[in-house]
Amino acid sequence: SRLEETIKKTVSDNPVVVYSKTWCSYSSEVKSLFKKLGAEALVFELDEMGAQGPQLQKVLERLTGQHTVPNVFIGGQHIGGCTDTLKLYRNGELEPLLSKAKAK
Amino acid sequence: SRLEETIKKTVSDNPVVVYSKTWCSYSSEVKSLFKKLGAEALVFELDEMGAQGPQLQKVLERLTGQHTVPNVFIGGQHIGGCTDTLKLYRNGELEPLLSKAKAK
Ligand SMILES: N[C@@H](CCC(=O)N[C@@H](CS)C(=O)NCC(=O)O)C(=O)O
Ligand SMILES: N[C@@H](CCC(=O)N[C@@H](CS)C(=O)NCC(=O)O)C(=O)O
Ligand code: FES
Repeated sequence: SRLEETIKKTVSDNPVVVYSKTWCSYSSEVKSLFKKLGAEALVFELDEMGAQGPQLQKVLERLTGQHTVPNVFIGGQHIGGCTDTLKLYRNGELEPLLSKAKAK
Repeated sequence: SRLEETIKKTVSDNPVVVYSKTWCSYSSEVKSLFKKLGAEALVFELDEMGAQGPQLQKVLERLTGQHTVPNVFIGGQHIGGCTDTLKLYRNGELEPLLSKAKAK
């Protein structure tokens, strides 16, 4: 579908992409982590996109199996949610991923 | 107001009260913490209460200064949100509060 193609292009063209909701603390945690690490994230606030928000969330589920926010991509690769991202960070695996993504 | 009186009575009559939203991970964290500690929490899922949800959230803000969820009370005392509750837990202050509340 067109929305699927849009998402695929967005995540391959941008090193860090976060599908988020403005009221959600898990989404905030992920956004501030990237900020703290100096990684520039392209953020889509699904609750501020009118009808397109729920549509995007549904297509993201089809693409990634994940229906929740935050939904995080680095270097075109689906990372997961807040817990997954924090886990990678604590294991020292997040920053190498970020460097590799920005370097491309 | 009537809603204010209802909340005051609810939190004084019940040892642990959590105003929550079903989709919210911060709310889930707080609910599972109480479960893990064997504390029975009375939970109100504001997103499942129709028009009363937003009304309750507004009155809670008036009463506690907090407009977010989760909104936690123990022994009739306003505790705060997820972060506040976890902080008390890590400081060893939560369980004494819970014991005191159940004992009354
Ligand atoms: N373990 C996941 C939890 C994700 C989750 O449950 N997200 C909630 C918000 S915190 C959600 O998307 N709920 C459904 C919705 O908002 O549409 C993570 O760490 O990201
Ligand atoms: N630091 C607070 C954050 C609370 C917060 O921002 N809650 C969000 C959901 S995670 C909220 O209530 N957003 C507005 C809403 O859902 O009405 C806590 O630990 O509870
Ligand atoms: S909505 Fe509360 S943590 Fe996501």
